[in-house]
Amino acid sequence: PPQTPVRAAMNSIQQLKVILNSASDKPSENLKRYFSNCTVNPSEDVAQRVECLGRAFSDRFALAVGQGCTEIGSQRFTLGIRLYYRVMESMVKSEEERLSVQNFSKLLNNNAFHTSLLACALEVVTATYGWSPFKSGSTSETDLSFPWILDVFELRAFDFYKVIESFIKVEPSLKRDMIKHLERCEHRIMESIAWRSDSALFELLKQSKEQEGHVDHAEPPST
Amino acid sequence: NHDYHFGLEEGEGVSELFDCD
Repeated sequence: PPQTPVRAAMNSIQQLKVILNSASDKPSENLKRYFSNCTVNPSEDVAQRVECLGRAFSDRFALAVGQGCTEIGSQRFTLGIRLYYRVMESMVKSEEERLSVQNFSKLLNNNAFHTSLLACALEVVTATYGWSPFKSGSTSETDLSFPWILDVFELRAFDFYKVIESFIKVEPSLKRDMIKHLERCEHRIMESIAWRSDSALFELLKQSKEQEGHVDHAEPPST
Repeated sequence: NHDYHFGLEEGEGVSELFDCD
């Protein structure tokens, strides 16, 4: 049958489900080994964070889509968790090969890293389900589109930005359209979101300048 | 088989990116 936009969207959802149905929503044995190699084992923090962010995601999903859709939100979060653990394992493996070290205590105990990685996984899931061939304005699904997830997880845009390239690099199942979508997220962060007036980036730039000994005032964002 | 521009260079990965703040 001819490939229609609706069929393409359905195929993308089906492909994502097939890949993630065989994945676990718990850390694999390999990932557990990376955790136990850390100076400080992050296992408990990882599990607690997942639980906490899961509640935030489900609450906000139900608020955006409808209280009757709590179960759907929970199912999508589970898909996101599977992708999160899958990508985390590949990412740490890739870092192990690149850096020839086994102890990733600093990275695996970094809250911003985990939250960004999970946000990126959920962005892939949400965008896969949210694709509409009809640009008919705001629907309940498009309300969940980027940068919605940053708000839900109270995540700094430039932290989210940091994981995108590595995420694309280590996840072979991402289709061209999804890579394009993540690239558009990158561009939006770089061109506007990271430079909004409430962005912590201005404070970080100021601190960086002060450390260098040049106390300049960061320029405020232009209108 | 995509046009994504990989910009990270050698010595730049998630380990370094999340180490800087």
